[in-house]
Amino acid sequence: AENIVLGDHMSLSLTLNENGELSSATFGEKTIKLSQGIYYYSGAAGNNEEFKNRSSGAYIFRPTPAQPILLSAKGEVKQYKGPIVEEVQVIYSNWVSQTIRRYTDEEYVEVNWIVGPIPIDDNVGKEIIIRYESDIKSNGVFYTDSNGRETLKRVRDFRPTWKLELAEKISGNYYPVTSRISIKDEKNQFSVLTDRAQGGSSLNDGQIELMVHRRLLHDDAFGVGEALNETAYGGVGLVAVGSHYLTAGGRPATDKFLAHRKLMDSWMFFTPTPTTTFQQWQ
Amino acid sequence: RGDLNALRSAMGVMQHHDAITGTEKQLVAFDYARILSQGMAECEIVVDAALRKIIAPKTADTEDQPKLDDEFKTVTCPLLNVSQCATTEENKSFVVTVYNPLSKPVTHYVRLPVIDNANYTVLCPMGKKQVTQLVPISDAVKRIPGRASKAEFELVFRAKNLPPLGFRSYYVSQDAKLDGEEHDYTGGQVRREP
Repeated sequence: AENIVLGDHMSLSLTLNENGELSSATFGEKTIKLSQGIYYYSGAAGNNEEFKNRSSGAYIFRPTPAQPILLSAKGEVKQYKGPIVEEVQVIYSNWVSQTIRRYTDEEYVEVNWIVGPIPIDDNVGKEIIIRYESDIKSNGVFYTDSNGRETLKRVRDFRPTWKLELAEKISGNYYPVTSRISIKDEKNQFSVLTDRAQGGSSLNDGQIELMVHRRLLHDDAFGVGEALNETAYGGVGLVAVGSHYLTAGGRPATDKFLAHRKLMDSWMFFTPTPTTTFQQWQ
Repeated sequence: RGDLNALRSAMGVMQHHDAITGTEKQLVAFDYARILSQGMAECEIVVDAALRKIIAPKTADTEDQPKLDDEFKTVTCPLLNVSQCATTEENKSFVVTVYNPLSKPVTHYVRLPVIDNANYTVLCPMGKKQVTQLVPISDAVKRIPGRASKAEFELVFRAKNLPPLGFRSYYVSQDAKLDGEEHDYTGGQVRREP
């Protein structure tokens, strides 16, 4: 029942609460309040005959108007420290868990998440998000990349070429995130880098959220003709495993290089050497 | 002889928006996975041949010098994201080759699934011991449906300053003993903490 501190105060330190959720982070000289939660939106379900009855499905994200439900309220926490990496493994339930890692020589935080198989016993489709909340005064502005190339400015509830009246405030503010999403104010910048394309948004100032997995029970009538209800081994729902990399306060070039590192990650190849000694191999 | 075009072709197919966004039917999703997996397998053959050519071009032809074990191929481990890799789990010694596809030097953190909480030695090509760490694998990973692995730990080390568009190989062994002359390791640099 105590806070957990990872890292040192020289380069990067993280404080996590007793549930293994991030509560603050110091990146170099910059300290930001940072909290994190894993939630789900219930997917809208309908007969698709009218707009208002359109279901959430493969093509569209359409949450019900209710607030997302917190999945990371209480976790079982294990912490490991060593010369290369410090990590905190947190299990929230039998289908939601995460590991937060801090490598000694690096200026980023790795959040390795595992989500699934998403339960559907209640007949409700679920769209799982990870939400990061900071004290950055982003003033309705956030930035997402465009296919890993140009970073584009996004303004909440706004489009640059027409007057927007959003009927659906959540999905209407979602954008594709191919490699990163950022918010900033005069003092700080906070970015989340992804290891794959995800949907993301900043629905409130200081917030970043990314959708990591979804399982839906209705077709959205846009052409695929089936619900996005994937199963894998043994017929159970799919498990998604991935990482977010958090940076803050750093130079913009640091984010870009980290995005390159993660999107074009090193490849590993393995060769068994049962009869070759090190000297022979050398 | 591997067919590089198998992966090229798969990558071409995967440009379709269905593959990018997941708007395909489930049977098509499975087929995409099949095509991609076959492409990767073909390229594995090419990588194995290329590495053999680079690492042991002469030794294979001369009797007085040893050669790489012919019967053991270089493979990838596509299930490393769930901490599963037959090569690292079943062998007491193996070589990890890390390829850097970027045009800048990078440091990569290698995480290898291993079964035992044992003493592992990781040597760079110059024979220098690398700092290693064993981290228990999360229970959440171990219970992922379909994961077929006995690995309980991940062996972590830094592959530092990998050359741009190049590779470096590391020799990993369980309780390795070096023949002949002892290498002069920097005492404080070699640490291992479970």
